[in-house]
Amino acid sequence: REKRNVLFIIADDLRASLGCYDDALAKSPNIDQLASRSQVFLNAYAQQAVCAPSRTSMLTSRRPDTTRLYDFNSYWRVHSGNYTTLPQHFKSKGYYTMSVGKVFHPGIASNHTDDYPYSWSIPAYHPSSFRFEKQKMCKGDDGQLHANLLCAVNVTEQPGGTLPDLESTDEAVRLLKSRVGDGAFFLAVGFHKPHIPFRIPQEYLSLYPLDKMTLAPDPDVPELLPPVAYNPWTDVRQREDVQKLNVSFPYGPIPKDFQLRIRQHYYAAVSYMDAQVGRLLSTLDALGLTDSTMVVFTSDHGWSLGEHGEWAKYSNFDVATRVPLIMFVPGVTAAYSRAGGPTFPFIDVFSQPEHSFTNAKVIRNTVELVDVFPTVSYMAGLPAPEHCPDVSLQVELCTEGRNLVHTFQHKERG
Amino acid sequence: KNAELMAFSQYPRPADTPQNNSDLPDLQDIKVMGYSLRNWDYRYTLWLGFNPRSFQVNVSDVHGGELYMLADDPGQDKNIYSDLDHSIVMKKMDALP
Repeated sequence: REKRNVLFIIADDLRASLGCYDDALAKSPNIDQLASRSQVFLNAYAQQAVCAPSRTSMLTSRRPDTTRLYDFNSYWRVHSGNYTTLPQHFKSKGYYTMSVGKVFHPGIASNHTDDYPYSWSIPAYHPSSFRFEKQKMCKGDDGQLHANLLCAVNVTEQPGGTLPDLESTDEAVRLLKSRVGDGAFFLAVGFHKPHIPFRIPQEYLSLYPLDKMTLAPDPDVPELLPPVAYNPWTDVRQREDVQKLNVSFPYGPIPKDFQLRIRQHYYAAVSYMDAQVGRLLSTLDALGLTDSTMVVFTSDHGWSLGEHGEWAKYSNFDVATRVPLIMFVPGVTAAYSRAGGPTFPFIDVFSQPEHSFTNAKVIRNTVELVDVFPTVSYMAGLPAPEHCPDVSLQVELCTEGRNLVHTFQHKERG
Repeated sequence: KNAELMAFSQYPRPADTPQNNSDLPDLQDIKVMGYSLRNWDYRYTLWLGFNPRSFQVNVSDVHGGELYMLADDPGQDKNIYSDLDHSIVMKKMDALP
């Protein structure tokens, strides 16, 4: 089988609020366009709804009980086992592997190096403007800067006149250009949005007028929910604008007008991130890489937008664990591009807000993020790892997921 | 569809009731682990005692349970765990890897 390049895109805290997942409100034309040439897994789930455990699980294809990482405070190679990662597998097969933005969870969880040099051919890139992310960057009604949850900004007024995901996209485009005609590559791009705070270009709010926003259909804490299952979304509470609401701990609720604004900002953050995906995909076209590059788009977990009275991940609810999972395999999920014709032209959501697509193929059966490693490996032309034995702490390369290759070859039954 | 295909997730908690570190407890503070299995038809979750030093779960130490039948309750708002014949489910779970 021929080797394909891989462009692996991972969003942060993105639930399946996308047009291609039948969310009627979401404006995500570039991801929808990708889905129109891809296989779309409608029921894909993360193994734990928080960043570091989920990313480590997906990238090693081991469940949290095998990585033994349930928080942010240990590095799996020294804490549980020296497990091979997805990019490391590609690197070991001669690929040039690169990381831009948040792919591994930074810090101790990836040895303060994003698992370089095991996983990557060059040190991981992080956007310099991310250091401002949790600082007072949001102009309030009083004209002062605050560390708010809702943080739509004029980008030209931000430090450096940029934002982290804009910088990451610039760097990813630069890396793609550098790899043209230079051997197989695996480029992972981790976007920071729609993670809180919603520090996003302010123009994206106009896509979601407040009078068109609705509350979650089930905004109350379910009566028979065991207290242990509930999470009190403390990170949201810590933002200055939420503190001013004097929301009671642990059950809230947040005032309805503010709930609408949180939902507005989340969706706007999705559209902003979608535009960055569009820039990446149109670059593949421009560089003539589309026919030789597999594209994977997913997220580390979802986020509750007020369902069950929650505003966070940190739970086992489907809104927190279900993720988008889209795989474009040129020549398999879509025909090779016509000579000179673009496959993924950039779609400006402001000038074409009603653009719609039909998914190329959908898989309704349940899949998991631990399935990504074997599936991407196989579909890119590499051997997929064998299934792990019951105890695999000493096994460097194996998977606790399933190779979903058959889903590309056969229709679902039923 | 293949109704037997399952997805598993889990989430740790430091206590039975919400407190400041319930969202993201450090390993040494984890006392309970919620294990979920889900398919087309339902999500079933057991919140079980967990030892963070041995990484062992105590299946007889049940701190809570959830069961949502997705055809009638796609938003997972009506927990019918207490209506369930648990011996049937435990027999099924024993057969899982």
